[in-house]
Amino acid sequence: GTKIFYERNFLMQCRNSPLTR
Amino acid sequence: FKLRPSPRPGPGEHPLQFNYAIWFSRKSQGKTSSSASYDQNLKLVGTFASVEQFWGIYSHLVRPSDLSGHCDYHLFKEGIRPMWEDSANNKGGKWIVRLKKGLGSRCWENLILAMLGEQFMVGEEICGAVISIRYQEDILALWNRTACDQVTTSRIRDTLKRILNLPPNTIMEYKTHNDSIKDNSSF
Repeated sequence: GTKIFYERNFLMQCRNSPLTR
Repeated sequence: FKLRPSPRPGPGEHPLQFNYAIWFSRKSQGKTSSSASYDQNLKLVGTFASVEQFWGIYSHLVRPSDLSGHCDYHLFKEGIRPMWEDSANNKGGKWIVRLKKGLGSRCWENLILAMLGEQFMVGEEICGAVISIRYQEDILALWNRTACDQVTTSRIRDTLKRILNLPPNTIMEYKTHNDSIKDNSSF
C-alpha cells in the first residue's frame, strides 16, 4: 500500500491539535 | 505484550505507517547484566497508532535530559521487544551517537519524529530507537534489522546525520547486536 510520510513540521503542528489529549 | 489489543487511530487522527510502543527502563542496583534482568526492568509506557496518540503519551513523559540515573527510553515498532534476542533484532545492529549532556532531549525528539514520519526510506528495516541517559553523556541508538546490509546501514547513517544536524566531528559507530551479545555490553 501507500507509505505514510510526515515531515517534522507537520508532526509538530499536530502536537497542538485539539485531537491530541 | 502480544496479547494486548493493538491501538487504532481515532476518528480524524493521522495514522502512522506502523504502530509503536514506548518502553522505559532503569538499571537496577547490583551488577547483574543478564538478559533476564534487563527484560524485567523494561516497563511498557504505552502504545500508539496515530500522530495524535503519540503526542498524547510523549507530552506526559519526563524529558530525557531531566531524568537522573542510569535509564533509557525505547521506542520500537509494536511487536518488537527492545532486546537483541528478539527475532526482528537478532540479525540486526544499531547506529550509536554519543551526545554531550544537554543535547539529548532535542536530538531524541528529532530522531523519533523522523522515524515515525518514515523519513529513513529503508522499507521495513528500522526496528526502533533508544536514548540512554548516562552520567557523563546521552547516547542515541537506532536499531535496524539487517546488520550485513551496507546499503541500508549507510542510508540510515546519512539520514541520521541530516536530521540530527550534529557537528561534523560527531562520532557515529555501528555495532551489530551479535557483537553486543558476545561482549555483553551495549555500547
